[in-house]
Amino acid sequence: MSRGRICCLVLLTLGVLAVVVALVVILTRPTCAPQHYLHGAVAADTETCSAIGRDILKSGGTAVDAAIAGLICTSVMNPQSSGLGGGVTFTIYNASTGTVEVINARETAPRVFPHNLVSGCAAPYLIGPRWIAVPGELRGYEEAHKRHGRLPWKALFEPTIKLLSKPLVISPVLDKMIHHPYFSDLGKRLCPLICDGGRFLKRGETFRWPVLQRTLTAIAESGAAAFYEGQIGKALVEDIRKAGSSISLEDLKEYKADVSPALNITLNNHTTVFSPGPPMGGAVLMFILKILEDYKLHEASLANPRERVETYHLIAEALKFGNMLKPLMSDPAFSEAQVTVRTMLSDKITKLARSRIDDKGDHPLNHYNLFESIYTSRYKSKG
Amino acid sequence: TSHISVLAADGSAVSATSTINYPFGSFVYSNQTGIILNNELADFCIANRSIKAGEKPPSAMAPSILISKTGDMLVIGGAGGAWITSATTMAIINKLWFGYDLEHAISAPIMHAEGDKILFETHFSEEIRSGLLRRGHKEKEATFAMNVVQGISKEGKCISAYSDKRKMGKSAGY
Repeated sequence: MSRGRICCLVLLTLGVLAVVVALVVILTRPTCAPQHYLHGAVAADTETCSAIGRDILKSGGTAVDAAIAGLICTSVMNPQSSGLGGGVTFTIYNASTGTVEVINARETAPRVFPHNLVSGCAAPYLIGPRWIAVPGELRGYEEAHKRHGRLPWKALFEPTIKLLSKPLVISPVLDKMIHHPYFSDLGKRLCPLICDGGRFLKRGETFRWPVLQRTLTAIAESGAAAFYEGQIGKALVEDIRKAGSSISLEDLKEYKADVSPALNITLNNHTTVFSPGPPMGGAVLMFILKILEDYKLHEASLANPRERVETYHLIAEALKFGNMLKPLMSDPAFSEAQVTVRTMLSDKITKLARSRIDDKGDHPLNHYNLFESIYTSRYKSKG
Repeated sequence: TSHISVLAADGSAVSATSTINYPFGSFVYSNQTGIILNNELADFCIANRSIKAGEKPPSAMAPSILISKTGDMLVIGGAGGAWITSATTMAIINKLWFGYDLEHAISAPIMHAEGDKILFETHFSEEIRSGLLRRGHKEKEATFAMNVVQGISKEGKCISAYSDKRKMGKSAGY
């Protein structure tokens, strides 16, 4: 065989190999349905804030960086829902360590509050300065960023500060809230922000929020300390004390976020659910799922009308049992809530709940009170 | 309340719920800082007992992460006061056990328990509702519910993200 023919053969073989490799790469490349992603995603309650979170991920930020940036954005896009004056709870899965932790930055009761506060619980609207708790939001961001952040703290605030440099539009959701008959009278208190004279702004109209822009800029530059120990905290306390709240600078200075491992249960020996323990609702959610786990619900459970009603009957009953446990979810630093959670997620209690589920949905309220019956039976067993 | 779910390229995930309670919390606005204050002390009303300084009030918030043995993941949580538990639980049941896709799992109308009564969200299946009432379940009319769930699921290599249409949300990914 001539040297030329060998050369051609080698080139042809290499060509065929290249085509085969290319085909293998193309055919084995993961493909997903439209609207699905391959790298990362953010689901916030506005498109703007989801996009800010996604851009943080794309620029090398961690999941925690993206969540913080998304939440800062939410405080501007949906100010009725969350903000620096509130609290936050993070459940964080670290893929490199396989651990799941909870950062609980829920608000706390201040040192001084009205002694008869709870007697006011029957009022139709629990609003006004007496109900303000010490905000934890920023200490939560700070702790989460310290433990899991990669981008500089400031970078997480910049997209929202930029957002605030332009007029903000009253969204359909915000419009629905400020014009809801429940809140329209109360809303007047927010007139410095969302009114034109004495009139509420309407959907599509715009407003500016320069004071918040200044606050966010100061926090971006100086950290959460600007809020809890600095000028912002002082100004905030001055304003809310003027309104009638008893929250002090000491309350702000003392605020700390809690870090703990997430509560977890494994369902059907296959899926592990991680969620925050008390005072959050994770244990109640797990309890409901644990009751239902044994019924082996699946697609065929909804196959026909009879099956559908039976399935939703089970869910309704499990929700009722779970609902009764909510008042027990108190702060473990001040209660025995951890013991309560261990008991409620035990096989014994979920089995007791299942034993009380029959065909009927008209049981009286005490039928769903599992803990009362346990304590009663303990009492009886002690004679 | 507002929930955000995040899944990063390295597989790390965050499920976070933030709140000032109610719409607009306490309705107290700080003119000097631009901050709207919460009314979270109202959440102590559910426990009906004395409050201590420094104590955190009970909450229905349950930002959750579900991880299967095969590595599939669901990052989920919700907003909407007491409805959070029912809304998040039912979205998980729909996704995990009924095999719904994420959008359907979250957007399907839910039911909620209050005491021994059941509240049905608008557009909840009439067939199931009447079936439950025939079994003796007592119904209570839902007056003001704003249950909103945000979730991200990863099955194999594909990531699906959904922000609840109840609050006109939209997710983003890459």
